[in-house]
Formats: sequence, structure tokens, C-alpha cells
Amino acid sequence: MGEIIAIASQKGGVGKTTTSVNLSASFAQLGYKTLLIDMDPQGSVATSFGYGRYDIRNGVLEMFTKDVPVQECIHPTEMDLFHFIPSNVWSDEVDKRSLMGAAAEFKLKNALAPIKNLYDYILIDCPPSLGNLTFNALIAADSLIVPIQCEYYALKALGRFLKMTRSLKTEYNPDLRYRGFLLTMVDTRNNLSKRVINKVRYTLQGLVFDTMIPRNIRLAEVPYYGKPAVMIDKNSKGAQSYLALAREILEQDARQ
Amino acid sequence: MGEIIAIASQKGGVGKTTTSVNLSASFAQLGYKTLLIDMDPQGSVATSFGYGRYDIRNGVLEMFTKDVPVQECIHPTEMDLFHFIPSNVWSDEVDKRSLMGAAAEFKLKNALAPIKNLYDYILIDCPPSLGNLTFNALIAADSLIVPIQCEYYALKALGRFLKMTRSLKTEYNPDLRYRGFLLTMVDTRNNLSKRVINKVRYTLQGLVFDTMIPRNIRLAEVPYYGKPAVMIDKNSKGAQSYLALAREILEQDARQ
Ligand SMILES: Nc1ncnc2c1ncn2[C@@H]1O[C@H](COP(=O)(O)OP(=O)(O)OP(=O)(O)O)[C@@H](O)[C@H]1O
Ligand SMILES: Nc1ncnc2c1ncn2[C@@H]1O[C@H](COP(=O)(O)OP(=O)(O)OP(=O)(O)O)[C@@H](O)[C@H]1O
Ligand SMILES: [Mg+2]
Ligand SMILES: [Mg+2]
Repeated sequence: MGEIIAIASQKGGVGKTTTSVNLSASFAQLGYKTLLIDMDPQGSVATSFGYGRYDIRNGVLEMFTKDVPVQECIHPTEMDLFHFIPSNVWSDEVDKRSLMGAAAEFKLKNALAPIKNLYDYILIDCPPSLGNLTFNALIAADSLIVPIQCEYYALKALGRFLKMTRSLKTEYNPDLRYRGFLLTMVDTRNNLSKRVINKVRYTLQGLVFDTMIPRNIRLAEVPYYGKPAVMIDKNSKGAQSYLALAREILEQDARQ
Repeated sequence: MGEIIAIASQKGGVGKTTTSVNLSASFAQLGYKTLLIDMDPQGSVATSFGYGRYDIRNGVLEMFTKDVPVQECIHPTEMDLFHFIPSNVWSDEVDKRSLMGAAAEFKLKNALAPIKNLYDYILIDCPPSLGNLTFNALIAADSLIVPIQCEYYALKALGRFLKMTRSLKTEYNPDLRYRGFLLTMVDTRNNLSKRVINKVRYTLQGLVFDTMIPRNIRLAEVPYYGKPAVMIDKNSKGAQSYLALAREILEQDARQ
């Protein structure tokens, strides 16, 4: 019960939010109770559900700066089994002010403790950086999914990210494990994509998910309609690939 | 002489590094002496020139933590008029440790003062966040270019970014001006792109560059070869669009 999975990468625009939203929706579609937490000040998760700034009562910001209990920060979606906590964080300043106190790194882990077993999966969408907000997520998490965009800069940025997560794991969260590396925006028609896929599968061996997420314009369009792809265009390649990813993760669990 | 232009956006993956590298190379191609500074711990600028971690003597890290003079951090490229300073920053930790001192926000501005008039243009590539490193860049800069990817999350994230830059401008750098907003990864075949272009041009009126950067696979491929597009595939749509952007900026100057 209640596995916390962080979706993280320092590289920007690799599909962290798209994965967080669509994988959560896929788990809910398959009958698993899922909570998605947005640790990114950009607040793209709320955008994905058509929530504007004034629609949000409490979010991560209130959890961190006003100690509002986590239960009061949970918002519904149109899917019964899928809830989310928006970031509502308006700047990295919160990052500094509220997280500079003692044991600041454990703030999220402690805040989530009361509800951890109310959900089957709790996903955390991370910002594209290695600051306090990502640290909090990696310390609260049981496991980590790292999206890798099939392009050169994302490939080269991976080494540093892995180095940082390894040292964080040793210092703060020895039980953190890699759930898997997810190849995103895959376009098998071009050589760059193929080259990156081969390199990643060779270097990371069995840690890379079999499921790959294709570049699919529907995934970029659905946030405009305020719903995950699995809700408004279930047969699109994007929605189908995230359902396949959810099934692959569930099968990993079944085998354990 | 010596205009410092920051290339910044909190949204990840919108083309900050691609713009920084290819616009700098275009200025150099047109005969202007250009320096590119990488303030992003990911170090994608060095990657763009095939520099590995061990090829770098000094970078922004050494400038900030060891007070190495800026002249000793400058690295050449294959273009005579184009130099760069790699980030060499290995984590956001430097962000905290070295930038917590007094007047930390002005560290970059002060470090660049000795060389500001040796170049026609100094561009600064920023990380996808609003932390110390981006603050330093926006305070050192005379002007700001904001790349906007033609997709929904990037559009929605813009409002918050503009709010933050406005309050930074008032508090720290009243002379900072918008050089322009740059539409990137434009694909006029799809509705999403068209919708974003119309919305951005309507909301930001005359501040949006006429030049738009098309989605062009060559731009994603060239970092693998360690050269900007203008050096190895000058006739590609990507290289041509960045040359057009450089000319548009130069014409703005001529009209002033
Ligand atoms: N498989 C895909 N096919 C096509 N477009 C995609 C795909 N995945 C994501 N996108 C689009 O690419 C852009 C970047 O994705 P997204 O915002 O999810 O990345 P991110 O890693 O969360 O970015 P950030 O680093 O800013 O948090 C978005 O506009 C999104 O809609
Ligand atoms: N016009 C374009 N057409 C196609 N691909 C592009 C274009 N511009 C950038 N790219 C590719 O898209 C990805 C994101 O671009 P880039 O890394 O320059 O963005 P960024 O804003 O610097 O990202 P970060 O937020 O991580 O710093 C890269 O793989 C890059 O090669
Ligand atoms: Mg995101
Ligand atoms: Mg970049």
C-alpha cells in the first residue's frame, strides 16, 4: 500500500509533468487509488486540470509555510480514484524561506505520513532543478522514475543527475530505489532518437522500461482541455503508451 | 558596446540553450565579438562544443567560489569572434553555499565588469528556475530574451515568470529591459502552435520578435557534433532562423 514515486530530472522539458499526470490517470483508470503532488513552482499540474490560480484553496505552499494538514490540500479530479495537491508555490523564494529550518529536507516526508496508506500510488512531479523542492521529494519517495527525452542534451545531463541522486540516497534516503528510466518523445523515424535509445539501454541495462512514450501531439494538446489523455482520447498513441507503462509497473509489483 | 543579454525562462526545455548557442554563433558569423556565459549547472553550453568535464579549467563555479578572474575562465570556440565561459557548476549546492554571502546577487555583475567592453554582445544562458543563478544573470543583464515554446504549459507558465522578473527589476535592476519574446519550436502545421502564437502576439504586442524559430531536427542534432548549426549546416531552416534573429536584433540597435 501507498508507494511514493518521485518523477524527477534536472533537465527541463523532458516530460516530467506529462508523465506524472498521465501515469497517475492510468493507475486510476486501472482501479488504483492515486494522489499526484506538484512540487514544481510552475504549477503545471493544476494547469492540466484547468484550475487557475484562484481555484486553489491550499497546496504545497500552505503545507510548508502554514502547516496546513495534508488532508486539507487534496483536490478532486473528474476521476473518482485520482486526487491531486497543487503546488500553489509562487516562487523559489518559498524554497529558501520555508525550507531553511532544521530538518527542512524531511518536511514533505513528514507531511505525507498521515495519508500514505490511503492511496495505492502517490506520485510527485518535480521541478527541473536540484534544489530544496526536489530534495524534499526524493527524501519522501520510496522510488524514482526518471524521464529521458530522446535528445542529446538530455542524454548528456543524465550523468550528473544520477551522481546527485546517489549521494542524496546515501545521505538521506538509503531505501530510495530506481523504479525505472522512461524514454520519452521517441521518434523512431529519426537517427538522433535511435542513437539515444541504444545508448541509454546499453548504459542502464535492465533499469529502462520496455514501454517507450512516442512523440505524440495529442499529449501536448490535452492540457488545453484540462484533462489527461486517457480521459479524452483513450485510443491515442500517447494515452495508450501511458496505460502500457502503468501495466508494466503493476506487473513489476506482481512479480516481487 | 558590450550589451549583456540574459536568455531566461522558468519553464524547462523551451530552447534557452539552443537560442544562446546559435544566436551567439550568428552574431559572431555577422562580425560581432560575442561571449556566451553558462549559468546552468547542467552545463549544456560546454556539451554544445564537445567539451567534457575534464576539458574545463575554470568556469562560473571558480569565478563564484574561488574568485578566479573572469579572463581566466574564457574558452575559445572554432569561430574567432565567439568565446564562452562554461558553468562547471556541479550542483545547485554552489547556488546556496557561494551565493549566500552579502550582495550575493551582484556577484556575476561585478565579475563581468572588467570585460564588458571587450565584446559587442555577452549572452547568458540561464537554468530553468528562479533561484540564485538566474537572479545573478538578470541583475548583471542589460536586457532579456524570453524563449516561448509554442505549447500550452509554456504559455501558462509565462505569467508567473513575468511577475517575478518585474519585481526583480524594480528591486535590483531598474534598467533591465525586454529585448524580446522569441517563439520557438514553431510548427505551423498544427493548431496548438497557431493558437499559442496568436495568444502571445496579442498579449505581448510589439515585444515579440518577428523572427520565429521553426521546430527543426537539425537544431537538436548539431550538439552531437559539437558545433552550432550555423557552422555545420548553414542552410538548414534552424541556422537560417537564428541568423535572421541576429539581424533583427542588430536592426533594432541601428534604429535606436
Ligand atoms: N510524448 C510527448 N509527445 C509530444 N509532446 C510532449 C510529449 N511529452 C510532453 N510533451 C510536451 O512537451 C512539453 C514538455 O513536457 P513537460 O512540460 O511535461 O516536461 P517537464 O519535464 O515537466 O518540463 P519542466 O522541466 O518545465 O517541468 C510540454 O509542452 C508537453 O505538452
Ligand atoms: N527549434 C527547435 N527544433 C527542434 N528541436 C529543438 C529546437 N530548439 C531546441 N530543440 C531541442 O529541444 C530540446 C530542448 O532545448 P534546450 O535544451 O535548448 O532548451 P532549454 O530551455 O535550454 O532546456 P533547460 O530548461 O533544460 O535548460 C533540446 O534537445 C534541443 O536540442
Ligand atoms: Mg514539469
Ligand atoms: Mg538549457
